[in-house]
Amino acid sequence: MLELRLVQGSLLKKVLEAMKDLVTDANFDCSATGFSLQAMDSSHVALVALLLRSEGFEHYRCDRNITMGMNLNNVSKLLKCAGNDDIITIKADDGGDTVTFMFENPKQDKISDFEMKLMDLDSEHLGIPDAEYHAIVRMPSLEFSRICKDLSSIGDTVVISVTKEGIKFSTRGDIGNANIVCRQNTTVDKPEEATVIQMNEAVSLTFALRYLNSFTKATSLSETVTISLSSELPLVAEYKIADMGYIKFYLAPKIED
Amino acid sequence: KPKQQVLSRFFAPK
Repeated sequence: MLELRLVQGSLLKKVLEAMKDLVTDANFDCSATGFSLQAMDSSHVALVALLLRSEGFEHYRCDRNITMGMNLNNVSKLLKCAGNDDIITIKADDGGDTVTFMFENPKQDKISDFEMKLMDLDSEHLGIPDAEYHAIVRMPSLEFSRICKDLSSIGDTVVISVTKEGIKFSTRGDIGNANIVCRQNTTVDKPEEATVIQMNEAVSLTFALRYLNSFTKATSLSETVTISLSSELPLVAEYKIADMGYIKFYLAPKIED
Repeated sequence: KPKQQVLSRFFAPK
């Protein structure tokens, strides 16, 4: 038996919005640790890893590990029926083939439940080893989103370089080229407005902008994003979900043959 | 032109 009660239901709504354009179908894994997911996009270029820790739920009951295959677009449709202030409860029976989403409004005078059929999906989990990254940059998530959007009006790919000077985003296209440099800046009013650059080694990698733009759908989940880069490794963009966990996106680079 | 890599080049299936 599985029963997860999330008081801040809007978090789950935002999580689905952040993933549904990247991934069509995915297995949600539920264990004593929490509610998690690892899934790749159809071209196996990008991967999303989600963790909502059990402690973040008001009530968390998971008698045995359960894997639930769902179409993320359908889950998103159901969650759109929940109000932003609603409490969301996810329920499933062991070995059952359905999941129920229950929404309670704050006044507790409207309770809705939606039952959805589960899917049998092949699990394609990748082992992601802990790595020492050459550079780790934390910056406001809105700034990162703005940069990806602006550059994609000029080019399709972006070169992200980290040096002592800062993090540089460069693109080129038919109309010309563009460079945006963000320098380390810790003299800000609020810590989440800072740009913090941790660099062990200079690094420069090329990525497809359309995937980065898709990752920025997670912007509303966190005021900051942490971008980790190493030559010969996929980029990681991590959005922390306050008190609960994270959503991490991995993106394979473009490399000269 | 740089070629788009896939994740399996970097991470092995579990």
